[in-house]
Amino acid sequence: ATRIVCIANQKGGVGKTTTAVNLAAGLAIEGVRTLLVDLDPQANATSGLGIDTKVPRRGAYHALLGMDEIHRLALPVPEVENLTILPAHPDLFGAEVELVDAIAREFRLKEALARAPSLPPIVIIDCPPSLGLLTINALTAAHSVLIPLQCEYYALEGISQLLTTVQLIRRRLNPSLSVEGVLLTMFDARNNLAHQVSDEARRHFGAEVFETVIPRNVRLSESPSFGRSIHHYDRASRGAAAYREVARALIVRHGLQ
Amino acid sequence: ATRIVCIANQKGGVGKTTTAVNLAAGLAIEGVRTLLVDLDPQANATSGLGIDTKVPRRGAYHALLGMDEIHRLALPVPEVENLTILPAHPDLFGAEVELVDAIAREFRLKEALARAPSLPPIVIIDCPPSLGLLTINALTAAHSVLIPLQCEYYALEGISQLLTTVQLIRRRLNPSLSVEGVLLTMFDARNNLAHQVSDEARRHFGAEVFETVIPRNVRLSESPSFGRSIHHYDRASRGAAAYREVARALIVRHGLQ
Ligand SMILES: Nc1ncnc2c1ncn2[C@@H]1O[C@H](COP(=O)(O)OP(=O)(O)OP(=O)(O)O)[C@@H](O)[C@H]1O
Ligand SMILES: Nc1ncnc2c1ncn2[C@@H]1O[C@H](COP(=O)(O)OP(=O)(O)OP(=O)(O)O)[C@@H](O)[C@H]1O
Ligand SMILES: [Mg+2]
Ligand SMILES: [Mg+2]
Repeated sequence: ATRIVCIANQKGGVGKTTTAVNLAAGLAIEGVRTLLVDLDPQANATSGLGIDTKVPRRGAYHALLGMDEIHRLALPVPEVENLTILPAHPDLFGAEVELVDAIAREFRLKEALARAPSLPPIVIIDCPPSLGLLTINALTAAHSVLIPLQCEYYALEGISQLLTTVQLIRRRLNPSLSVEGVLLTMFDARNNLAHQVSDEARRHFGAEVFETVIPRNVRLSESPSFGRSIHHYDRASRGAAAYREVARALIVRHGLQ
Repeated sequence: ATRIVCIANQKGGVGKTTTAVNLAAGLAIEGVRTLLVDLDPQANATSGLGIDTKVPRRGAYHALLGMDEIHRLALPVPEVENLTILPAHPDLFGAEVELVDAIAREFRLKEALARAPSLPPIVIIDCPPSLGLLTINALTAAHSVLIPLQCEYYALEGISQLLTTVQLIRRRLNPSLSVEGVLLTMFDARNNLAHQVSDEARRHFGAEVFETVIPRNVRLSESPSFGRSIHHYDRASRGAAAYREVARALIVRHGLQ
């Protein structure tokens, strides 16, 4: 059976895309076939892996609106064996409004994934910074949600709103939705606030906080400008090591092969 | 006449709220009466200025849906003379869906501001990280849009999408919408990428880029946890000085008193 994990947090700029891209690529490098779904109209995960988003192409929008099927739309990611991507395109900006009056509007992604003749062992979904229909589709399709938490004040404040939404989705749309974990991101050990947020998150979430903490590491913010994951841009960096650790934790936890 | 400036960028975490809060407070400290409108359901601008967002209270949602008037909803900001805020509350998460079928849904904020018996010399609007109806309402109500640009790769990529939306709004909803300027944020002089993004932005936008650059400064990320603007948390910091400079530039440019 395929494991579907969505990377969500309505707070902007907390490391959702950086986590989706580098976790998916990390899993692929460990030999686990992975599909990355880019559900953000900004299409950062798509461009961050070297796929030109200015070229009009069919992608996530067409899968959501039922105009084409995921297995025909997914693309191989350049230089990364075992990794395919359902690319995003700015046409996704219109999908939320177009879906508002559609039948079963929250289940479009779940149904599109269910129609796929075959899926790899794991699917990772990158979400936009909002709680609109795109993120709701991801939370409804997923088995679990991985929550990147930037070690800053505003990011911690937003968590309770996200958990309220997760509970609502679990009650009304997806009873099996669980929290894969809270991943601390952009952690700068020299910064007091980061330690305060990290302590507070562990007090709140206990064991749900991943042991691995993603450090603030400039190589992570450079790699998308080369269209590569951190593992192909700078394998020896602290950012690459941290995301490999998270990938390995998921492989062990879910027995991925 | 009142000048209405919205702080917008659909890319998440680029410094919209930090700019809205510290620019509004900076203007107020210079003696210019200012209204800050928090149009983000995350309500970060509201909590960043020390107003409890967990307490149910009427605010921006009620103004948008025409249930109450801005002059009754706006609150004084603790310890900051000359500054009032139209607070946000998580109920704003529902406003976008509720407005979809409403008459003149894009003009709700513009009309609410027009109904106010009196407005201060300047209104600053903080927007969520999306191009949905909340941001569209802000762009339709505003005379100009100030674009915070984080000095990172993904942030620069998103600018063309934002400018496309601004042109669309100018053509269809608000012919007088101009670009107040592009403000470089979280600039870390030690980081190559920051210089590359800054050079690229100046090549693209020329004189529209503010001369003042907001440095990456940990004091800016600490101040919201104390419910204060940077000017009241650490007046001597580089972050405070930079936002005071931007405030003064706006005062001179628009003859604010
Ligand atoms: N650990 C890290 N160290 C340094 N920079 C990072 C790190 N993680 C992410 N970044 C950078 O911070 C910025 C925000 O990260 P990212 O775009 O992944 O967040 P996001 O949550 O996906 O944003 P959005 O809400 O817009 O979708 C990006 O420019 C990214 O390159
Ligand atoms: N110049 C700066 N130096 C250091 N930290 C900063 C700076 N500007 C903003 N920050 C911090 O970076 C994070 C993102 O900033 P902020 O929340 O203002 O962005 P935003 O664009 O409003 O985010 P969102 O898209 O979620 O609304 C916050 O934790 C903030 O405290
Ligand atoms: Mg993203
Ligand atoms: Mg904000």
